[in-house]
Amino acid sequence: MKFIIFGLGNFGSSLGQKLTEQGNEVIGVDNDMNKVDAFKEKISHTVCLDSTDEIIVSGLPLKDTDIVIVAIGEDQGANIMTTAVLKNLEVKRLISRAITPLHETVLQAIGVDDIVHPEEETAERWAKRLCLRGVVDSFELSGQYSIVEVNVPQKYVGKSLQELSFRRKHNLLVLTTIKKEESKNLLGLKQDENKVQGVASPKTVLEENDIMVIYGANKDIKKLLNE
Amino acid sequence: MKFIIFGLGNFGSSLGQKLTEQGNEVIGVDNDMNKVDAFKEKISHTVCLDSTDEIIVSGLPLKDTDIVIVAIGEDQGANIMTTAVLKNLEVKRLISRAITPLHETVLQAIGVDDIVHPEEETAERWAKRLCLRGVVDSFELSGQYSIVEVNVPQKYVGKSLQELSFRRKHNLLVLTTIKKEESKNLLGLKQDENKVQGVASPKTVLEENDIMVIYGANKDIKKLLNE
Ligand SMILES: Nc1ncnc2c1ncn2[C@@H]1O[C@H](COP(=O)(O)OP(=O)(O)OP(=O)(O)O)[C@@H](O)[C@H]1O
Ligand SMILES: Nc1ncnc2c1ncn2[C@@H]1O[C@H](COP(=O)(O)OP(=O)(O)OP(=O)(O)O)[C@@H](O)[C@H]1O
Repeated sequence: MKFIIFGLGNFGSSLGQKLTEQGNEVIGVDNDMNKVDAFKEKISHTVCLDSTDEIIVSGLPLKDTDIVIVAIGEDQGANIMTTAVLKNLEVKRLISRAITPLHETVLQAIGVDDIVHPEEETAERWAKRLCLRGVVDSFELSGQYSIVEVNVPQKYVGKSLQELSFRRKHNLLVLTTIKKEESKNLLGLKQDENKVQGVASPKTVLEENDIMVIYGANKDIKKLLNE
Repeated sequence: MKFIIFGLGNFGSSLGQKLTEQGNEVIGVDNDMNKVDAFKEKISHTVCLDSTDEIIVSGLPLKDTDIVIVAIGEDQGANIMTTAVLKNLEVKRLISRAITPLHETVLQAIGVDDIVHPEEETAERWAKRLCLRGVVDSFELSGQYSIVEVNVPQKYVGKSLQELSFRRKHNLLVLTTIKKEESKNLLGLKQDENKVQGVASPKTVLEENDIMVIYGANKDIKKLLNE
């Protein structure tokens, strides 16, 4: 797919690099030449221009682009101007980053397809992760249900999922387990790697130091962790 | 649980608010009085002080605090100094935000328990979401397996999970479905709300406009979406 990202700060450049690594065609735009140079090997194409200038921006291949992202951060004015310019040039799908609630209201008024809040979205994920002890990572589906990675409690070690009947007894689904495996990194140094053990089946046996990935209502997950 | 967050920018203040909403005791610290005032109703306690000052910081209830987070962003120097001060005061668990790879190396050298990259972590999640068409949101477990929210393909509408046998035919687990329900917001205006339909059972029937949440190997998910 084809992307154009305006603003190569931490969020914009990370997004540009990851999309490029996944095989997409990405144009990274910034008016700071240092940024344009810093990422020219990591993003498919980088270009130096002022994205608030409608005439210059209209010179980009916008008609062929699937998704355009405005990732400019601190300069809310430049972010809003760039969003307005792109809306006017009728790009297929427009995603803008919002910095404050007022900024978000303006973006909604202009009419973007999606709004990103990079810092707030990470804060939400870490708030869950830090609160539930034994939780390695988590992904919340709409407020009351989550997918949570937890260390296998000692009392379940050596038992199979069929024996433990998570769905019947705890109303939870076990998706898989994750095992830590030692591997060597590029410098030949030992490092721990997390290996997902496929899709869980009733015969899967939980072992010491495994991480199990479970899905269910937050209150049921909390109950399990507090037992 | 008890938290202290240094730096009430977007990431720090969002984290402080969410942890407070979840019933934790949070102290939010910033040397900018405007920030301290802005969040005094939303974070349990807010305090104005310069976190690079070891004497002043040692006056905080660090011994009783479970987790300390350094969320200062742009000022890498202040972030590093604050991290060093807290490490010296032997806090129980120290998490710092890293802005650049060099900054991260310094934090690892000082010895923090966890490092957060707010913008990069959100970029990773959006890169997946933007690449797979039909994907509403996704959560990746270690590189090859993901949990993905997808629109129910037309050909599955009206069929039960038992009929579709996702695990046997596609090696995928269906966790649940999400339905859009209309509700009224605080201003009495209609808004769409996503409602998770509990934990899926073999009898669950997929309906038009549902979102189904599936788990499996990325290649198997891609195969399903491309059919
Ligand atoms: N008018 C403009 N045209 C093109 N690029 C711009 C313009 N204004 C700002 N930028 C670029 O946007 C990028 C991101 O913005 P900035 O660094 O201010 O935000 P940030 O909040 O620090 O970003 P992040 O949190 O992602 O690191 C910068 O590299 C900056 O050069
Ligand atoms: N020495 C210090 N003591 C206390 N607070 C500090 C200190 N230095 C900076 N801060 C605060 O840290 C907060 C976050 O830092 P800053 O706003 O520079 O980063 P940011 O990258 O914009 O953050 P975010 O991306 O989370 O919005 C600011 O509110 C600032 O006042």
